[in-house]
Amino acid sequence: MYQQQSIRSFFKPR
Amino acid sequence: MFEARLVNSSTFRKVLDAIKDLLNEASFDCSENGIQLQAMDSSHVSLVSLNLKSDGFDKFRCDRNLTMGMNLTSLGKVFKCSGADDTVTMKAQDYADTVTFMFESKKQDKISDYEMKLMNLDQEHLGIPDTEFSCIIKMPSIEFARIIRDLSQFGESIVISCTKEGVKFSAQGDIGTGNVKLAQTHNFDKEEESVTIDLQEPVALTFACQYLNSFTKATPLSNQVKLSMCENVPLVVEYQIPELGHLRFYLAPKIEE
Repeated sequence: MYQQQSIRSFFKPR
Repeated sequence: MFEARLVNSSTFRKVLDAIKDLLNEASFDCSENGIQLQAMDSSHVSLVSLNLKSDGFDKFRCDRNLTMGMNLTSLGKVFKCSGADDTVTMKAQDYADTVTFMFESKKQDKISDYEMKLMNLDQEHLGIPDTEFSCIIKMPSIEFARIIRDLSQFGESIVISCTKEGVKFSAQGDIGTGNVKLAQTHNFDKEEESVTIDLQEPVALTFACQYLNSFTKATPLSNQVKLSMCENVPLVVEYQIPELGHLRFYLAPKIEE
């Protein structure tokens, strides 16, 4: 049904 | 030398209660600007961002930038020893491996101090890009907590959809479906009871109940909560901490497989 995305795919390491 | 004094120790205790579900340990970054924390939950689905401004403290001194890694369960034990009306003073020496918390009762007739070991955490800081959000919803934090709790009974996910008519929360599962619609209501006498929507374009996103429920542990911090949404961007759930700063949670959306 739904797949949980990772926060890492939106915010890159600084 | 780092020293921060907060007359309302209960505010810090509420912050701790709000993040301990998501984080086992975290680094508190101290600078002359205040105390910041940024950490992902262990599944890397959400991100906690805390900002406590130095001028919100009753006394704040930070001679040298300092990162204090703490086990939040241990920190919770320390704050469990505090009274609701106590003042707290946090102190650490430069390059120290411990931090001290001193609690003073209102009448100054009881003073206790607890020293806690610090941890070396391998922390990763993420860059959060500036986003032009499609909609920003402000609503009573208690109402938000109630809706998330109610709808969590129906499924593992909640769809939050926002149009100019209002905001709708929906969940579906084995027993059926649940929908809660809120219209904009402006209560000029009681601003904290208002529901306001700042809409650029309609948006609908799906989020895991488990995380939304964890975020609502921050409800005691603030009368209102701010939800910022944009297509295919993490949800931002923000609680203002009066006079001290804010606690933000970022949650990655779910996508249809």
